[in-house]
Amino acid sequence: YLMLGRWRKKHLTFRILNLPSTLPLHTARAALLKAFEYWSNVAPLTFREVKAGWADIRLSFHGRQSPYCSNTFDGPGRVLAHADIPELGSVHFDEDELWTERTYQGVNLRIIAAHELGHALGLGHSRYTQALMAPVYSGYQPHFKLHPDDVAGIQALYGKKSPETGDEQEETEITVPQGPTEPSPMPDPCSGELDAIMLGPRGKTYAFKGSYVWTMTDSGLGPLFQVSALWEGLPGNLDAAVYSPRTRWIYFFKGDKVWRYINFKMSPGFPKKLNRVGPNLDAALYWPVNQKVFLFKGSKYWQWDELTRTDFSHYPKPIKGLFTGAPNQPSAAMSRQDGRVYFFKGKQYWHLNRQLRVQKGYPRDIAHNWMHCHPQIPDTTPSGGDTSPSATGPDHSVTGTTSDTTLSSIDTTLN
Amino acid sequence: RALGPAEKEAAVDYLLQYGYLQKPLEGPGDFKLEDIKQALRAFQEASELSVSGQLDDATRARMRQPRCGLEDPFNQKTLK
Repeated sequence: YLMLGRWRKKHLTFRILNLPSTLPLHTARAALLKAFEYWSNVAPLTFREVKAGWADIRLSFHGRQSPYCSNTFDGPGRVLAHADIPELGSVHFDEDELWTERTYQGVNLRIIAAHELGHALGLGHSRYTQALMAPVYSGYQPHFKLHPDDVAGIQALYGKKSPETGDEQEETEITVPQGPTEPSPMPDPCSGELDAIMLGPRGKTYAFKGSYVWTMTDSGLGPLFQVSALWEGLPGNLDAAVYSPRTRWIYFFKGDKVWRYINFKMSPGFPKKLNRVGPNLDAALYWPVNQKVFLFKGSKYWQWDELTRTDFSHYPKPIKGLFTGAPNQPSAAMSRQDGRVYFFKGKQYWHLNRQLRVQKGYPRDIAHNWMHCHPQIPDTTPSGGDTSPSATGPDHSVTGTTSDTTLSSIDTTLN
Repeated sequence: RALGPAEKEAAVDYLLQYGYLQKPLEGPGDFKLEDIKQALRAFQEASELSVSGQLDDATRARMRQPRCGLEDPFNQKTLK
């Protein structure tokens, strides 16, 4: 590998200025976001998307000539993209290429974007022809991953991803037999009760039921996957799931155990035993307003700070004391990045505003408003308008976003 | 077959564009044949091709492959 420079900071912003016409917008965006993830998975770098204003790294597509770039492109083939070294941040793609994803045709946007981001982060071209940072595009690879030379290069610039720190004294490491388990039948998203729901990394909303998980977007549902196919080592029939943008950790709860992942990789030492909160939780959510994780069971909740040793002597507290109008014993819960909270129970859900009060007109039907189910019998519950949930958050961030709200005042309110 | 001047010129342009040939700051603008051969050898070695210093079919095919627009850092010194 070759090092061309480095950023003097490790938390970088990026902005996608335009997208290619050859791919659906969400596919192109997903490819670009994934490209950042390859690097943040192996180095202590974080990337946060901004939708306006200045960003450290700016991605755009331009043709043969651009008033904003002195390096011309050459039409289809040959030069595909170029990027500036740190700390300039321009990443340009030739808009005349056939940008594709998940196909051997055309040029894979995700792989080329990862290569150019390597330049933007300070890597030059690698001598290894199989490395991502090799100068010549070697084609689409369905199981693409960084070459050891790419990893060594980025870690030479920014160090290795540091060991995770946290409130690990709270739990005791346990061993769970990893024997094969019989998956439950594939559930119908339009009926029955959810086990858990989570606003996960990159603004994706996941629903869990039995042995299966699927994503939900404004336009429809993703395919159903077995939970263990996405999160290796994780059982089905979960009690609760929550993602913390603050730490990028995903927590799954079942029985008296907790599993912790970053993206789809389990943290070392997990699963652990839940010692300080009750077993068999009902639901969990992360509230961005105070950056705390809330755990629910029966009519009570615990408020947990992941990064400090939480004093649980005043917990659990009654749900109704904080979440006005929310149901006891919820089956699932989640919050949006703007602080709105949703509780799920049975076939219904409740929407709470930032003041944690249930909005008028709730509960409503989960199947109709979240699962895109259209029953033959007309649904009499109101839906749509600006109170309808959006399955995807408005701010898609690779590493999550944090709220600017003054935490001390919120904590006072909570206590 | 004998290469035409356009093919030779395209190859020199490639070597120049991607950093295998360095335009001298002083003296005549033309490259010496030995400079071009040395640049070809560096390109072939970095591309895991047979190192001949000749503009053969494999080398020209490699030069036609889609790639990144940034320069390569490979020369005899860095490869060594």
